[in-house]
Amino acid sequence: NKDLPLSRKKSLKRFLEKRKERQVSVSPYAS
Amino acid sequence: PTSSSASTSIVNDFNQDTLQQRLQGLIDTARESWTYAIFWQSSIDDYSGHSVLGWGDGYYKGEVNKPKTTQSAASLAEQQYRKRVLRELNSMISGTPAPENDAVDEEVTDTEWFFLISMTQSFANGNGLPGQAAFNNQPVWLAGSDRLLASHCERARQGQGFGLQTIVCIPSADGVIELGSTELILQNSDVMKKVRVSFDFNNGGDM
Repeated sequence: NKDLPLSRKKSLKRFLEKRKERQVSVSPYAS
Repeated sequence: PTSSSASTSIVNDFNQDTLQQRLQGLIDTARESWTYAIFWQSSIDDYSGHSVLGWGDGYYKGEVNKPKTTQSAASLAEQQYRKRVLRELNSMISGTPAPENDAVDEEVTDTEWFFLISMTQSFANGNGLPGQAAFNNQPVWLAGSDRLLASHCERARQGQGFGLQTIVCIPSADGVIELGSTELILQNSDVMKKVRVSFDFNNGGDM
């Protein structure tokens, strides 16, 4: 929620982005 | 674990990026195969006035040869729950509604989940693995599932339940660096030296 401290929000955002990148790189549909 | 209302913070928007680079550098350049690195930041709790270690930042690398399933493989219901939480977190961060369909979601691994729930944890001075390392100003190195399981620290047992074999907590300026791995990594002084050099903000570091 909006009360999430900024440091955790940034960590979370980075974690989710990296996770998406990892998934794309292992996907059989990735170019 | 309790949530912290601590507000005295050294991690601002600028140096969180520097911190992230150091955490990433620490495990991306390591000979050992670490799964994640976390900086537990020391601060003063607004209400109690006591020192507390809370989430500062973290870097999740994952496992090199990730098995399809682990010994503690989550049940289908648990997986659905994890995926739902991740979708909601994604929605919160992106500001767009969470999709209903989770068919395309990859499994949320045990170590990913352990890393995520770590963001909600904090430790009073002397409590838990990070709190002990800070209180005694001594590293704590637990290697081996049996040692993690036998620990009186809930975090160590929780980590073991999520497939970790090694958890290390090394005190640094203003906090504690925690490293975790699904592999057995025996104590070595190189890791501790590296942490002290990278995270000694008051002596040679530029934080």
